[in-house]
Amino acid sequence: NRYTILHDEL
Amino acid sequence: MNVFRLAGDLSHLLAIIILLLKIWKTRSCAGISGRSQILFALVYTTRYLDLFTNFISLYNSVMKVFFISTSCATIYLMYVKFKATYDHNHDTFRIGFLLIPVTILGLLINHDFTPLEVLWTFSIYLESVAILPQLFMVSKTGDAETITSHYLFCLGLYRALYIFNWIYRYYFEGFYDLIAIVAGVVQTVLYCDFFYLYVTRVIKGKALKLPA
Repeated sequence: NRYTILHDEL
Repeated sequence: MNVFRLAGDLSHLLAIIILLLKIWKTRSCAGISGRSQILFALVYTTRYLDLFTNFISLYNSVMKVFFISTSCATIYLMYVKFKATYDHNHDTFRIGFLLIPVTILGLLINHDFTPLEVLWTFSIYLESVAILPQLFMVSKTGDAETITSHYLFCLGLYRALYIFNWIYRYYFEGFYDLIAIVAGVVQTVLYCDFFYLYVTRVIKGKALKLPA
């Protein structure tokens, strides 16, 4: 369970 | 990072620079919707909170800081420095009609029900419709300055280029993010009418006047 999902886009 | 993503980011960057230059050089924010600019500032501040939690790359951080700071600067120029030139009589779109549904949608349809993730989702949905007060203002006045139409074109083009980036990433990386894709398509579709006018009029050197 990730706390946040990594968003690499802007 | 692929060529579509980079071109999209540069188009986004260019849009903001054009807008700030227009306001600064003409000492006027006439024809610009303050309501859209407030929505954009809200989009960037809610989306880029991960600046404080995750480091992705120097490029990523610099761009995020740029988008947050320039959107705040635009609001300062419109509502403080060049307040007298702000055309509020024509900027009458009710932003509650956008903010309320987008908030509900962000709470219901997201990747993960955590504060940062809900705020990210909210910002993606909000960005897709944040231009509506500006487009409403252009349709109300019936025209836009050429420089404003360049700004709108670059801003619309940026998400259209992101769609190509998502197609590329789906094929070559197997990556896709449905929330971003659906919102990005909605965002781009909203610009279609404007794109048509831009290509048929502004590129041919005419002013952007709406057909009566």
